[in-house]
Amino acid sequence: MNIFRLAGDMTHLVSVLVLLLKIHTIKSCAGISLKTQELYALVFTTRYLDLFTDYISLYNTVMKLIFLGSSFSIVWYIRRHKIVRRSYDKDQDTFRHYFIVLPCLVLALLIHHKFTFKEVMWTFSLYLEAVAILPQLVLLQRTRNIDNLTGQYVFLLGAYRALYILNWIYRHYTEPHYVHWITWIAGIVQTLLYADFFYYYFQSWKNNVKLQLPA
Amino acid sequence: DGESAKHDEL
Repeated sequence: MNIFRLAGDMTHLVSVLVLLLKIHTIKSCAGISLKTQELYALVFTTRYLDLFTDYISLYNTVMKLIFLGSSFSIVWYIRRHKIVRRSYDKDQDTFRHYFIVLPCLVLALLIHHKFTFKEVMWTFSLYLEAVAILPQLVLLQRTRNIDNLTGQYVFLLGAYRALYILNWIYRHYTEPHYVHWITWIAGIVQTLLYADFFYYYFQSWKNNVKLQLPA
Repeated sequence: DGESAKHDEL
């Protein structure tokens, strides 16, 4: 464990807790893409298949349970909660899951480290996580209203993967056999997807104006 | 092989 990875995990943790807290307190999911949240639940499900088979550390297991629990809770709130579901904008959140899931699945079947079920699922979860934010970014551009918490949520989500890139660089230089080029490529693609959001986020923060994404 | 059998990152 290094400081970059710990900072990355904490940033990721805060991002999902900010979202869960927002939905739980104001009982609204306005501006939140259910599609993205469902994709994240799928990311964690396919990535943490080793939850009960490989014990890494207490921290690792606890964090996996938190991420699984929070992502499924958020999906449950938006789908099932009698008040929250009313604020879900299903007419605008129309990104098709299979446009994202299928290419990632095909890619994972073609490019992976080992052709085993768990390894292909793990690779699939990496590719999926890289593009899972797309429905949310599309929704933000469509609705154009980005309330603070949603802006913070997307920002923290992008920041966590950027911190992970620093962690991969650090581990590459400190651990001789640390080679995870698939992880690195997926992580860089993921962070680049946030790049334009970051640009507009900082612009709005610097000029102290409401965050607006170009149509 | 380069890929550690266990994925120790989240």
